[in-house]
Amino acid sequence: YTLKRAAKEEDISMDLARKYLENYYNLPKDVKKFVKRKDSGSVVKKIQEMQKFLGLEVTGKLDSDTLDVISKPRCGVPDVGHFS
Amino acid sequence: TFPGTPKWRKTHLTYRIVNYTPDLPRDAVDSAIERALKVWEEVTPLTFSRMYEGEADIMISFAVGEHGDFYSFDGPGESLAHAYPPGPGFYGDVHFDDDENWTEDASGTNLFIVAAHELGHSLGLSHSDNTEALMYPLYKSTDLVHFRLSQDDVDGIQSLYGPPPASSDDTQVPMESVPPRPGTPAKCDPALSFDAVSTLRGEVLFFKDRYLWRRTQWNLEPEFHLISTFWPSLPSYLDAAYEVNRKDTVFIFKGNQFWAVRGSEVQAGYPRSIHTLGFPPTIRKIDAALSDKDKKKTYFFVEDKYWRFDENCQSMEQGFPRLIADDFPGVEPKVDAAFQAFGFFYFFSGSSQFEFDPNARMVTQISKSNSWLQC
Repeated sequence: YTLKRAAKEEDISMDLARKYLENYYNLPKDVKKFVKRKDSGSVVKKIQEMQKFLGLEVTGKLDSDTLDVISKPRCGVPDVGHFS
Repeated sequence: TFPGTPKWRKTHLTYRIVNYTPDLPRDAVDSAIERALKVWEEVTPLTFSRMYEGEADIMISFAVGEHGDFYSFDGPGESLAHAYPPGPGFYGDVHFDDDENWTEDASGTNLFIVAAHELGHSLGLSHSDNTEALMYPLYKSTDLVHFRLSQDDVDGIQSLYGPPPASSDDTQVPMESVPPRPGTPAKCDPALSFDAVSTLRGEVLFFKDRYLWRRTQWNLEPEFHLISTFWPSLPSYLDAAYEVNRKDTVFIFKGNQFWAVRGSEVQAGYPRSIHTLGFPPTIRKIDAALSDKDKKKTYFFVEDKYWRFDENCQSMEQGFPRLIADDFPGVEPKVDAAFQAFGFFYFFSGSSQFEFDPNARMVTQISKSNSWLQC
């Protein structure tokens, strides 16, 4: 049960981060690829870009500080690029 | 700014509040939007007028979920609002997520703060990575009473539209009736006056409106900053300031209140009422203050009189107030600002500065107020 819950929490975090990067950092919308590629270069790069912009420690990982910040209320305008 | 640096090609813009949130009375929404526009109006040549029907440059609306622009809102929390950069049609428009709990204070999502941020987008500012900036993307409940744009916001918007036209109104008026005086003061304006002057750890700070010039001994060219850059919670349009060296503290006055700052930290327990210093209740503000570091006395100037405060006893001295003209002959009776340096008292009155020798009890030099600013 504990393992399953931990796995579920990780999925929620991944989903939150995926949506955040898609909405505000122009990450291409592709759920399955994101989950598979969560350690791949392009996703790590996007996470780093987000962390740098928001003044977080740049780890490239979805650490607790990063997850905390991306769950905070914010403006819906993308941080990089522009409305498509 | 946004890619391509979109900006309005005119300085007078129209806005329309298309609908209202049920969370707030209509006049509270109107007021929040007006205040938010004023934030940008004060630092640019832009002006705004309201339309009640038809297409305005900035159309402001509240909506939930999908609302016709392919950028759906997402229920309570997360995305609070969005706005489009300058341009025709939907460009320039502001949308607020009505699933938020909009409030006038910080108990929910403060409409004024979010509106000021979104209107920054409407005028052409993108997000800032400066965490102090209004244009930083994350919502934070700011001290609403002392809300100020950061230097980053001001630099950003002025890179698009320039500063506001200079103001010629330098009249000191009580706190309650201070009108918004737009304009970035020019240090070499021959009519320049100061709100307050104080030393700070060997430097001299010249306060004017929302700004200060910082003159250091190692750099003759003064630095120019927003007061909020150093002390975000302090008001602007100050009345007086002075430093007590042995406490490493600068006391800053506005209206009937004063603050104590040490370096960039505003000290706990402030603001306090000026009446705790021993002023009679009839005194509602002071014009200038000067700390005589040698004698450990502080002089407070109010209209044509002055009081003297004993820093050792921490009390106002007996026999005051006295007339400025009696004890500082040659100095204009209405003092805007004052400070002590090199054994002299420097008094500022309008665009004039009086160098006063306290030992000889005479004015030794009269010059322009901005003579300290390399003009």
